[in-house]
Amino acid sequence: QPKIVAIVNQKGGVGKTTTAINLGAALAGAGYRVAIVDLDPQGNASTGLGIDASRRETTTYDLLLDGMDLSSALQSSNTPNLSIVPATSDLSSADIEIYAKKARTTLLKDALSPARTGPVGLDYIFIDCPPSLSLLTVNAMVAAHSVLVPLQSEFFALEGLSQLMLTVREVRQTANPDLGIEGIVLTMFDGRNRLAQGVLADAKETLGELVFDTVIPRNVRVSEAPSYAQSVLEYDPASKGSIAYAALAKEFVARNHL
Amino acid sequence: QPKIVAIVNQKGGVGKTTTAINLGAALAGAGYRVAIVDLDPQGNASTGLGIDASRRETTTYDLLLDGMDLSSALQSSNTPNLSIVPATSDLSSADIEIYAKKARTTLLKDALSPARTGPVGLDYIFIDCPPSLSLLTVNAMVAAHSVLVPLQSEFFALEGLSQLMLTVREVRQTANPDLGIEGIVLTMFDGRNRLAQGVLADAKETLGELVFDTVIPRNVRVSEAPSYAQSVLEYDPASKGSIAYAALAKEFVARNHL
Ligand SMILES: Nc1ncnc2c1ncn2[C@@H]1O[C@H](COP(=O)(O)OP(=O)(O)OP(=O)(O)O)[C@@H](O)[C@H]1O
Ligand SMILES: Nc1ncnc2c1ncn2[C@@H]1O[C@H](COP(=O)(O)OP(=O)(O)OP(=O)(O)O)[C@@H](O)[C@H]1O
Ligand SMILES: [Mg+2]
Ligand SMILES: [Mg+2]
Repeated sequence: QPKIVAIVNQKGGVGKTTTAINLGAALAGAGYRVAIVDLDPQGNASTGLGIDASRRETTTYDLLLDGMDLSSALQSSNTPNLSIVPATSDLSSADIEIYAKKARTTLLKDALSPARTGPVGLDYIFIDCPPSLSLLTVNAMVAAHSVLVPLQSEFFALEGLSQLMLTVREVRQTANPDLGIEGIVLTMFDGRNRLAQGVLADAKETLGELVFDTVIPRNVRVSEAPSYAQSVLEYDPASKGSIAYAALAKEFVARNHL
Repeated sequence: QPKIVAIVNQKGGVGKTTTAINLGAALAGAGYRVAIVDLDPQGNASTGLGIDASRRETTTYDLLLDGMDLSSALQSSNTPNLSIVPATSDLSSADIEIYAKKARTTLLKDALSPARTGPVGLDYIFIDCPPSLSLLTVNAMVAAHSVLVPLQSEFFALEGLSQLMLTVREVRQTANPDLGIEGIVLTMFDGRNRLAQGVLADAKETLGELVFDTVIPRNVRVSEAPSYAQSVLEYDPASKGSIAYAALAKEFVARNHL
């Protein structure tokens, strides 16, 4: 059965979608079969992987609320070995609809459970979460085996981390006792910037081993790639961004096979 | 009565909080009396203006759900003429609590109405919104006279703009016929970057006059300032960020006094 990782951080714009796409693509390039579940009504991961608005007939909304099974909802992306369940803005009304259901925190867990999906031939499922600690994100944490936290090297981003860790602990105590922390990855890191150095030092001090050794640098090629519906690894394989995400994939695999 | 402006964009990390603080501070420096309502459970605007966790007894949550009046909830910040109603993570449960109320979309409008506030001695109220189109953001749009949209000069940020404009139109048709568009301001702009030039050109083409002439450049001093609980105008008045936000304030005032 695939390992399910929720990519979460309620702080906006920290690199959740970018990490889902590029870590996913780097693992796919190394031969792992990866699926992304786009759980954000903005649908950025779907766009970044080339799923036009016209190809979003079946979406994550259907997975959650219409009982659709994973294999029918999955679509192939431009990247071999990397598939995605796309999202549309329909998901933004999902929060209220989910709230009305009895199984409000386990809808995604059920949809991704082996009993519902059957054998899917996947190694990893990444869930790209919206920037909030709403029911959608809680569903992701209940469904996941672990959370991966992109941390932007900025002051406001560090502030939100303790709230996020509290929520992880709450989910662990109430709904998903096995929820682990895959790790924290520093994103958009600019080594020349005192603040960034401070955030890295702070994160290592408070979270120690949980912080990935690999740091993702700020690199304009990373932000250009989605406009060509490519991962940065395809768009510019020699870029600092590609090299960093490939290194992150190696470290991610090493941590999973300990 | 003060003019109420909601600073909105469901895309995360585009500069909503940074614009609320620094446009607010620039207007305050020019002698206008400005209040910020922090409507984001992350409470970044509150932190950026120096309101410690220990001083958040009365918050936006109380304004919305406990009938507290604006003058009791407002606190002074480190910046003269700039006050704030702080936020805590209590707000994240507000969405569900607001949903259960009959007046679910007008709670903030009522709280900021002249009948409830009485004379408050303010020229502008800025509402710093969370990165979502949830009930909190809808409340802000219903309470506001206009919306100000920070637009990051990036591919994913442009994608969300049409959805945001749809929501503004919906709110105008259902709950707030007078909701105007104050304007769209490009943020974190790097003139050397082809993508940024493209986003600016795209925005001007589709939104024309609505796009502020002033463009806010990416400037590390802007992101350092909140860690000192200062606006960038106080932290480094000669920085490119300060100069840009002062120019934005001038343009904002000129548009309001036409
Ligand atoms: N390493 C990087 N270097 C340069 N730009 C980056 C990098 N990582 C992400 N970006 C850009 O920063 C912006 C924010 O990243 P992204 O959209 O992935 O964050 P997010 O956390 O998914 O945002 P949201 O909270 O809205 O879901 C995007 O425009 C993206 O292209
Ligand atoms: N002009 C700028 N130059 C450099 N950094 C900036 C600039 N504007 C904002 N930032 C930084 O970018 C990050 C995102 O900005 P900010 O937090 O204001 O966005 P937001 O839209 O309020 O985010 P959220 O969606 O989480 O509420 C912050 O760390 C901020 O300091
Ligand atoms: Mg995202
Ligand atoms: Mg903010």
